[in-house]
Amino acid sequence: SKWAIAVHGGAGVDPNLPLERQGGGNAPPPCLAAGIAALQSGEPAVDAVELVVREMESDPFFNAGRGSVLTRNGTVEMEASIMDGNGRLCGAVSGVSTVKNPISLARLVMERSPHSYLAFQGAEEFARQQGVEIMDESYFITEANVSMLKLAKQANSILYDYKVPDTFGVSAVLMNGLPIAIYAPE
Amino acid sequence: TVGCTAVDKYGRCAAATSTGGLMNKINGRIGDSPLIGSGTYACRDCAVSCTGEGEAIIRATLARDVAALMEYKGMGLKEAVDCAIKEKLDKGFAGLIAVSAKGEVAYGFNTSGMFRACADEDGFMEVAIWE
Repeated sequence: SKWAIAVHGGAGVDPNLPLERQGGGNAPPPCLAAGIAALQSGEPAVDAVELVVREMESDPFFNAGRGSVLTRNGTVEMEASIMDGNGRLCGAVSGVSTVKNPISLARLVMERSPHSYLAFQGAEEFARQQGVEIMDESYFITEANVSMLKLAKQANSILYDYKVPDTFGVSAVLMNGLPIAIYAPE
Repeated sequence: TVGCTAVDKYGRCAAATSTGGLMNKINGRIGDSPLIGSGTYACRDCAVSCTGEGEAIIRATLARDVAALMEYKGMGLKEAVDCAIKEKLDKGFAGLIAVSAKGEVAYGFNTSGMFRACADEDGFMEVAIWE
């Protein structure tokens, strides 16, 4: 067989996103190079996808790990899942707020627990049992996301990290009654 | 939301997805990403990772649907991805990336754009946001 890899950030991007913020769309992201190198060296696909997602979780530009969006209480509740098609193994976590790389915790659920999905307090306890890297919650919270939460609260709305193309008949100016420019740039 | 799908030189597929969910979400909200079969899925045929409106992705079991279309209808990867995005999402908005065990890559979305990048052993590489 031949190796192949694909990565994504968020679906839906503000069509007016400043060019300087579109840089990731014009050059191969470092995470892709890391994934390619892993596959070229013969590493299993499951190792490659975990490696790539870990890198993206560390980039505050994306809504995962550091830079995750905030709940209405201003807290972080992250979630992640991983699946190995070789044997259809899977692991997932929800509601983690201190785990630096939720995707790696999901993999530990897959490989070192008798379960496939742990959430909230149970996931946090499992993370500590497994010795994964723990961060203060402030590590995940960015100024941009605090500002966006304020806007969302003012509008009493959930902000999606996707945008709808004009072809679906939705105004390019407003969405859910909000200026489209305030939607998450992902 | 971020995600990655890969197939290694032995034809083993894997998928991973990670997210913070929705801004201003109610505490305790579970999205599609941790729900295997909705936002993430991998089997012998393919691996899929989704992003977008989580509630719609859950209703459509979007990632599993791509695999099921290949498994039960014999569709190719690209055909299955297009069918899932265009026919299965109802009024939801989402995007996904996928790889097949044969080393193919495909993506699809019905939003204004999706940050994505892909590469394969033959030297193909694509990095894009828009359609």
